[in-house]
Amino acid sequence: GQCFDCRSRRRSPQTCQQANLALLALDSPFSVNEVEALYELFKKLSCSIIDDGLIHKEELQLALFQAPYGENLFLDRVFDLFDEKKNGVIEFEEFIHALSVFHPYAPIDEKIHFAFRLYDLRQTGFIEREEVHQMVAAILMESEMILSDELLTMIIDKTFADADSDKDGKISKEEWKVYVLKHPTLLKNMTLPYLKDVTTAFPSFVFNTEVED
Amino acid sequence: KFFNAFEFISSMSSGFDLSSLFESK
Repeated sequence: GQCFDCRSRRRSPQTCQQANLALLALDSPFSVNEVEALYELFKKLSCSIIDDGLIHKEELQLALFQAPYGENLFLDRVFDLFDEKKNGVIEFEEFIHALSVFHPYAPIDEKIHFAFRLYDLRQTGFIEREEVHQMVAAILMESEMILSDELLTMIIDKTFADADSDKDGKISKEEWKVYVLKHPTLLKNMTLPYLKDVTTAFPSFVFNTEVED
Repeated sequence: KFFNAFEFISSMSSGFDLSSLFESK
């Protein structure tokens, strides 16, 4: 539907949508054309299973794993972080907000914070040993790899010896920051180079745009 | 190879790799 501002200014729905996209671009590292190109991606994802203009968890799962079914700890966390309003669906605005963090030019602090929230499964404000254990165990199961409990404990011990500097058995936000700055490869997944040339990846936005960057 | 739990998680979990959103276009 049209927003109040556009109704009161008697703008057409098309112009209204352009105004909303322009507003979203203002508050993100994306240009208006890039937001429009991402809207093409959003439209495609949000109608893949339920055609309602919102991304449901199954649709995100389908896009990431080529199959909409099955429990996945990581997908649950990613979806939860995208879904700011916690209403079980991802709206376009939420999609842009979350993808902004993955932009190559997004501030590193935002990437560090987002990654922390991904790993803080129970949202306690700390990354705890059990959470790390749970994530490693989930990957082992997912990839059908076998690792002895002894080796798994050793890996987690070593990781905590390095990351948990006050030795209280959990990693705080501050400890996490120091740790990832020492191991920047851990933030590799937090940057999507595709976002730098999203207009080339989704050229169909050109048919809908009224704006030239 | 993986002596760091987070390195293992970030490089092995497909759910944390959003690049496939763009590859599936």
